Amino acid sequence: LIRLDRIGKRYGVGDAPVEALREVSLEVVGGDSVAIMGPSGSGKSTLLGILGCLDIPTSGNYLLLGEEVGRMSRPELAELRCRRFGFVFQNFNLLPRLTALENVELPLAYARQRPALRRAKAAAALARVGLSDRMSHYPSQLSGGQQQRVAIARALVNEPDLILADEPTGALDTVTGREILRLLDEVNAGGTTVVVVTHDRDIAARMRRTITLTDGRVTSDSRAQVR
Amino acid sequence: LIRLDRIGKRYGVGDAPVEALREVSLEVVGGDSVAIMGPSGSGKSTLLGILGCLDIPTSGNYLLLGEEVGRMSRPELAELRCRRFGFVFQNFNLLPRLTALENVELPLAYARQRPALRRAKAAAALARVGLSDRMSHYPSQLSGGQQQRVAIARALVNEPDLILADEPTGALDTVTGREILRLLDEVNAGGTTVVVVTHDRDIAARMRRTITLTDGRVTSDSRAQVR
Ligand SMILES: Nc1ncnc2c1ncn2[C@@H]1O[C@H](COP(=O)(O)OP(=O)(O)OP(=O)(O)O)[C@@H](O)[C@H]1O
Ligand SMILES: Nc1ncnc2c1ncn2[C@@H]1O[C@H](COP(=O)(O)OP(=O)(O)OP(=O)(O)O)[C@@H](O)[C@H]1O
Ligand SMILES: [Mg+2]
Ligand SMILES: [Mg+2]
Repeated sequence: LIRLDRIGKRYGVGDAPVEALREVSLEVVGGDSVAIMGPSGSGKSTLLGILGCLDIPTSGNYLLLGEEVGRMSRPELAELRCRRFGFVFQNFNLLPRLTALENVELPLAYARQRPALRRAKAAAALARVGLSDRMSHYPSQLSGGQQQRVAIARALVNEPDLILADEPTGALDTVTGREILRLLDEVNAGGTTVVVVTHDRDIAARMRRTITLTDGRVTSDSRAQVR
Repeated sequence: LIRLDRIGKRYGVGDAPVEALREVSLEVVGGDSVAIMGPSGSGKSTLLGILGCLDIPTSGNYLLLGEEVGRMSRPELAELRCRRFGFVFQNFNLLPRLTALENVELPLAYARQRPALRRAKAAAALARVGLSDRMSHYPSQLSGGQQQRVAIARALVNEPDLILADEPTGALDTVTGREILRLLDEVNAGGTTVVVVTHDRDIAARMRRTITLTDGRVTSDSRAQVR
């Protein structure tokens, strides 16, 4: 599904450039479940952004289903992101002036589905993350964990081929977190490729494969022994 | 130090009011270390906001060092918050147009310290959280865990009497998280009262006392057995 070939990402800050990613080469098989771990600042969110076509590498190639992403047009990339990817960002990225329900409907609006159908699908997604009683709340009226769950519902509502989730249970208590992980298992069992950035070894243990980043490089890449 | 007497907090959303806190009564002894746990949406951040005088209860009384907080004037409350409390918010709340160093200096500016001294103290606080090489970065140029650490440095820089931290290690890998917890231990050993909202039982185990909230009520309050 995905092939990264010597991907690099450099940021220039003043006179001290930051090499967030260096020579990252890896392949992701469709339908797999992958955990990305590593210390704070090691490049995990940056890698996820590149995988999701939200960010452009400064060097290397990204092939998606054999096609060179760097050569796609902006409309093609936008289409890809909206229709085929689902994102859970580390800071949730909810639109503050939209309710929880409206936030979750957003990917469906891009896919041009009819309002009644969009509303029903968004409501169903919010029910799956336990927030049926918070649909009309604005993000500022939701707890941290509730905002995170709205972001998760939004990532799932379009039934994407690939889910990229940055610490999807970071703001959740253990019980709620487990429900979300079961939800991701279900989605993965249905064929969706799931890539999760996590600091939690227990979460990584549930994925079939764990990639570890240190200082922008892949320092280990192991399939789980027992599954 | 702190006494909450039947504190309630109600939000009105449309025609469905949310009782975020109900009849919460508890005392906090100066110098103690307290963990607040509970499911997503149980009222932890709301309780922290009331303890930190950032939010006003809809019922009940809050006594701080015997003084009724509800009767304090707005300038008195602002003074209290800036000089005597340190906050780590669940979403960090860094000012996007200030660098890491400038964000950490902010509480010192309120305390009207001289620029050279402020800069030195802020730099020292950032060094304690391992971010000496990120001082001129803006929040958007920092990883999630780095932003969280800037928020922690900002909470400590004024050497407050009370630290209120909402999931202070949520975005951190295990190693970095442990360094932050050691830092909080040090601060607590120096006499600062530390109140930490956390979903992590290992973190709660390090505090002398754990309060559990469920649906806005205190459902358990236990001192750790062994310390
Ligand atoms: N826009 C930017 N400009 C400059 N440096 C940046 C920018 N974005 C990220 N960085 C730097 O790149 C490095 C990697 O950042 P990234 O967000 O990928 O880390 P991370 O592994 O997700 O960390 P965390 O676990 O703390 O979220 C960090 O050291 C960060 O300071
Ligand atoms: N401004 C508001 N208006 C309406 N309801 C609110 C508002 N702020 C919070 N709430 C509701 O109050 C309840 C408690 O919120 P709070 O943020 O204290 O939860 P929490 O325990 O911190 O949760 P989490 O672990 O998910 O961060 C939630 O159900 C939330 O939806
Ligand atoms: Mg990150
Ligand atoms: Mg909270």
